Amino acid sequence: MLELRLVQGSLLKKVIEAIKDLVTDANFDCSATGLSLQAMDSSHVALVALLLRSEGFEHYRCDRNISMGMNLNNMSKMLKCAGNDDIITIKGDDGGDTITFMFESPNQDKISDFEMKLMDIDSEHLGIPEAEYHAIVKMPSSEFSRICKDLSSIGDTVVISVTKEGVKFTTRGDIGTANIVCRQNKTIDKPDEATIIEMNEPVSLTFALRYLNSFTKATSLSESVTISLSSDLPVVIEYKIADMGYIRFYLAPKIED
Amino acid sequence: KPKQQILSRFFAPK
Repeated sequence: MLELRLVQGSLLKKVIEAIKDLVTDANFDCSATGLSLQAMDSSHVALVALLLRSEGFEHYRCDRNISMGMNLNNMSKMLKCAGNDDIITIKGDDGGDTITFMFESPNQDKISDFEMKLMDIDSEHLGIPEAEYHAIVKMPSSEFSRICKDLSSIGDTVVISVTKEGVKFTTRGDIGTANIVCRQNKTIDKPDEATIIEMNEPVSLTFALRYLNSFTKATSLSESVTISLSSDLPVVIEYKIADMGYIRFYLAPKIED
Repeated sequence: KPKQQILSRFFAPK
């Protein structure tokens, strides 16, 4: 028996919108810890890891660990039927082949339930070891999104370099080149608008902008984004989900042939 | 042109 009641239902709507273009089908793993997901894109270049901790739900019942395979496009269709202010409850039975999404309007005058078919998904879980990163950049998520969008109109790849000077995003295309440097900026009142650069060593890595732009679909989940970089490791782009957990995207770097 | 690497080069299956 599974019953998860999420008062801020819009969070689930946003999470699915953030990952559905990257991943088609995924197993949602439910345990006492929370609801989690790990899935790779079809080319195995990018990975999304999601955690919604049990404490973040108003009611959380998960009698045994279960893995529920869902088509994210179908899930998105159903969750789009929930209002942004709705409370969403996810219900399932052990061994069942469907899951039910129940939507309650804030004043309880409309209650809907949508039953979705589950699917068997063979998914490979990767072990992601804890790593010491050479540099960790925290910046406003909207700023990161803007940079990725702007640069992708000029080039296909971006070089992200962190030095004492700041974090530099560089691209090159047929029409020319672009460099955007963001310096550390802690002096403003609002911490969400700060850019904070922790650097142990300078690092410079190349990534496909197509994937980074896809990750920025999570921008509305968090005011800030954390970019963790180490040479010869996938970059981690993390959006914290207030009081609940995170959505992390891992992207393998490109290397010179 | 730089070559795209895949994740299994960095992370092993669990």
